[in-house]
Amino acid sequence: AEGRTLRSVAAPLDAHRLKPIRQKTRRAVVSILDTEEVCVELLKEQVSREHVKEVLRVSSDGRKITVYQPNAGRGSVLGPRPPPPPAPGDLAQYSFDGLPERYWRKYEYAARFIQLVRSKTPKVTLFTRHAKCVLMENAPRPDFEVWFYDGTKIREAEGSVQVTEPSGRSRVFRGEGEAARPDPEARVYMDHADEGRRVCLALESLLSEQEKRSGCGVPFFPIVVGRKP
Amino acid sequence: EDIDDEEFYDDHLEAYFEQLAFPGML
Repeated sequence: AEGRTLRSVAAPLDAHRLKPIRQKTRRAVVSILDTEEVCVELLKEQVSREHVKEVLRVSSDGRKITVYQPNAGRGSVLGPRPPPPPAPGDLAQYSFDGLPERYWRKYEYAARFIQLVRSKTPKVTLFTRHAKCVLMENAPRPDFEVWFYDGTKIREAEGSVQVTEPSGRSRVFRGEGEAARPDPEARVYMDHADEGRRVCLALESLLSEQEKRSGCGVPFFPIVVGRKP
Repeated sequence: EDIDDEEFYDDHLEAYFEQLAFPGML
């Protein structure tokens, strides 16, 4: 439809503070580079060796996208890192809102991977008397994990709470009201987790504020507060 | 290339997440 932009199907990805990785799937390779740029290499179905036929290189804030076809469209053999960009005349550069629709799925693929990595990347780690609490990087509703020293684990993600006992027995509680009011024993663990999340969010807010104000130019996250008793 | 249904999970990604959760453990 006319006037649709990428923004109507995806938000700009944010790869800040994510550790480098190169992850291969069937028809593409997605990389977080040590520059925090994100690369998607589209693979050509080849019998012998896999070839990279197109590369999307996205800036760490997700707002600039460079597209190129290695070797003038002939492709290049899949290597340990993305093929280098060609001369400026042989590549196309787009803003997030100006990205042609034929690249949207590739961008969404990268954005989905980044969101998955953010949901597993610790931002604030707090050691309390009973547990290690970890607030993840996937704002605005970050996942939260609590590893109790007795072996119990709580994972909060997308509105549901999963309680795993040391035996491995796992239960999921969703929403509010009775459904989320587990038995008294689970409730004790969940109350401690609630307090841990409250403190982690307060620490994140405080440090984000200081990070903005300071001219250090280095990230204040991830941060670890305290240590296991 | 219909890559929007690609699954990312494999042992390689699991090891990367393990390293994030318990840095210095490997």
